[in-house]
Amino acid sequence: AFVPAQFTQECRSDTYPPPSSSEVEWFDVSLDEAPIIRWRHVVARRQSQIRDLLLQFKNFIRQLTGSSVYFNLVARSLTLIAPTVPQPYQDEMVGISTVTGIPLGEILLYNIFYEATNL
Amino acid sequence: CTSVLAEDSKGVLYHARNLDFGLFFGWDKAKKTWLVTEYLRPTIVNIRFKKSGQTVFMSTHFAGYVGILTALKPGRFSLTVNSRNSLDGSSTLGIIEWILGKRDAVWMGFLTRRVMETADSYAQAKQMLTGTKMLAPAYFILGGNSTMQGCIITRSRNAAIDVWERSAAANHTWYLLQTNYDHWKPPFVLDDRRTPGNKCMMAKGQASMGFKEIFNVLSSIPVLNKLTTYTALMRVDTGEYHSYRQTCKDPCPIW
Repeated sequence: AFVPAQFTQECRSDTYPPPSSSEVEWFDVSLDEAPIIRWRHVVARRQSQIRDLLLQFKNFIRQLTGSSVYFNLVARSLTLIAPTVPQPYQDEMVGISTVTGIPLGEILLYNIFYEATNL
Repeated sequence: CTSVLAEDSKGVLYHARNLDFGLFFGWDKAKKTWLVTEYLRPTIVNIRFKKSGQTVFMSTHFAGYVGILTALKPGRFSLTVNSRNSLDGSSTLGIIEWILGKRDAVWMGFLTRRVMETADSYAQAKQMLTGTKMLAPAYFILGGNSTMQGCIITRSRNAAIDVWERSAAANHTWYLLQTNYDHWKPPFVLDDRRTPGNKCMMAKGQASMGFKEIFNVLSSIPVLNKLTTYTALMRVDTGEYHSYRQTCKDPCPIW
């Protein structure tokens, strides 16, 4: 599948407008609502996709390390540091965890993925 | 990731980006795709953050992620984040310090969210993005609402190590293009999206610049690749914001 960068295609000129099926759906999030509930309607609509994503990541770590122990250890440890996350983000993540049923440590891991992957 | 700030010949500033993610997090041999990238794509949502019924800013998220990677504050500024890896300032130490109780640095996504919620101008956003201590390095691509505004902030954990202003850009002052490498150094030879991106921007030219041609540039291989999840198009002065899920059909580079 690999095409080295030097074998680039010509600059495209026929891709716009993209198909409407690729347009991303809009949601409103009210900053006037309590942080713990303001994301509920968004994550409720995408909870199976979030769950599948985290499951895939969990499987990847299990295959890499040969065990689920490491992922579970990190997720449990993150649950312990969740109270140190600044507000309102802490409450927002608690709310997302509650709606999706995904453990708080995993939601926190998802939210610090940038730093975690950089590490 | 690839972010572009471009001004057309009438002085209208456009800000666009490809968000690429999922490298090395599992490869699907049958479908020839990155697994995490494929699982990320269905989670993408656009959010209008509102206060007292008014839109404060708009952004594109992976649902469940509360930080900001791509956003627009209508009439004020726009912001995208590209990841930066730096051996001398990776997040390892920052995360360890956080766990041990030294919490004077900020998680990237929470900083950008705070910027979008509280900064009222391009200058204020720039000041917050350059001056706040972070847990990991990053590139911040910041667009403004008037001609010649726009910069790329190269961040270490502690400070901005470079601010590349449009006004100071050498050969092509009408646009800036940022991938995942410091702009004053050559990109990694196996991951050069900068050269093809620049080639396409120059081929399109300033006169034809707009959503159509920026989207075409961001849809050209290898700027578009198997890690690309979405393309966002933004215009600060009118508050226009569009984002589209992207896929790259074979033959397509794996990054």
